Amino acid sequence: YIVQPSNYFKDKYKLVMASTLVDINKLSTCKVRVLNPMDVEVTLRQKADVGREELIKRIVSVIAEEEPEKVKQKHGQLRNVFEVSSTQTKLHQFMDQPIPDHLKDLYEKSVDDKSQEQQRSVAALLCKFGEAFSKNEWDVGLTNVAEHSID
Amino acid sequence: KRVTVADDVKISGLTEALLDVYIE
Repeated sequence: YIVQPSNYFKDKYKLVMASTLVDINKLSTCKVRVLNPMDVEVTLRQKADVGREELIKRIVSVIAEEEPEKVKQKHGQLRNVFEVSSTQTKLHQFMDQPIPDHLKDLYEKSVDDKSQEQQRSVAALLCKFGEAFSKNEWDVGLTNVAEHSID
Repeated sequence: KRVTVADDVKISGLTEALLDVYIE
């Protein structure tokens, strides 16, 4: 059979499912590849209706019979396709550095009701991206405050 | 036939997963 996402699945979950060729005589369950392209965790409940199958009578060719051995041992585990650790490591380099003068006001406004650790993170973030903000009215920087009327 | 999730599963953001499903 070929398993494909149902319209209900496409509408309800912000997930992408790959159409997968399965042999239901091999195992009681089949594995289909799902990608979560969004930044939020998605929970799928047991028995959730996620797809439909279609009987394939004749297979012309199969590109790969199964997952590579390494991946096979990690069934059910999730693989990151987006690495964030390098950014986080770099941010640590800016921890406990003095906040640039032109961002002190922004920092004070940003850290209300935040924990000590969060305040340190905000300070490090502002230090890291300090050059992105205008230092004074003559410095356009990478961002600029502009006023315009709304029709 | 319906294709249903075999067990509760959480899929983190920006990841891909192999999902166990039943074909009922």
